[in-house]
Amino acid sequence: MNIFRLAGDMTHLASVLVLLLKIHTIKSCAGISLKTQELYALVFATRYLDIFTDFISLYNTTMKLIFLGSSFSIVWYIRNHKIVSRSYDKSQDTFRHYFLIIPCLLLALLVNEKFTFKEVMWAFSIYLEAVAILPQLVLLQRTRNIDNLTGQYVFLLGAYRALYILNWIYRYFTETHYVHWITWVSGLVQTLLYADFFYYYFESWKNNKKLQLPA
Amino acid sequence: QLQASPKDEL
Repeated sequence: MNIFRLAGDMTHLASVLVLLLKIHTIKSCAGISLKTQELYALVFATRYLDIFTDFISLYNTTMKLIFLGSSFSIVWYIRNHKIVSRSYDKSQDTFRHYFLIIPCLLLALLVNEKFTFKEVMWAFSIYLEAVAILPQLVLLQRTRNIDNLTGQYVFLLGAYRALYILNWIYRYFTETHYVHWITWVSGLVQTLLYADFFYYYFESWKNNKKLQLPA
Repeated sequence: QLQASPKDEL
């Protein structure tokens, strides 16, 4: 494990904590896309099918359990919690899941490391994670006042992806036979989706203004 | 035989 990978994972963890903080303490999910959260739950459920069959490390298993548990509990909170669910604006969060799920599934059936159920599901989760942020980005554009926690949440998610790219570059040069086209290409696409958001995030930070994305 | 890589990343 290199420093970029660890920093990436910690940033990912921090993004989840920021979102949980918003939900638990402020009891609000305003500006958060349930569609994106449901897609993430599906991403982790399909990627970590190996959790009980392939042991990599205690760190790996613990992180998997954290991401599975947090993603499903976030979905539960937004859908079912008495107070939190009231702040969810369904009319703004209109992205359709299957526009993303079906193409990712077809791609996973065509492009995978091995044609087995586990490997197809793994490839599907990689493709789906790459585009799962789209409903959230669409919702951000529609939101007039993006609160700080929501802005930080999306920023941390983007930073996590950027750090993973540095991790891959590092591993490519330090490990033999480290080539992973599926994760690299999807990861690059995923990070590029944040480019526009990053631009406005830094602009608002530089000018000390509230974050707002142009429609 | 196509070999799937070990998945050590999250």
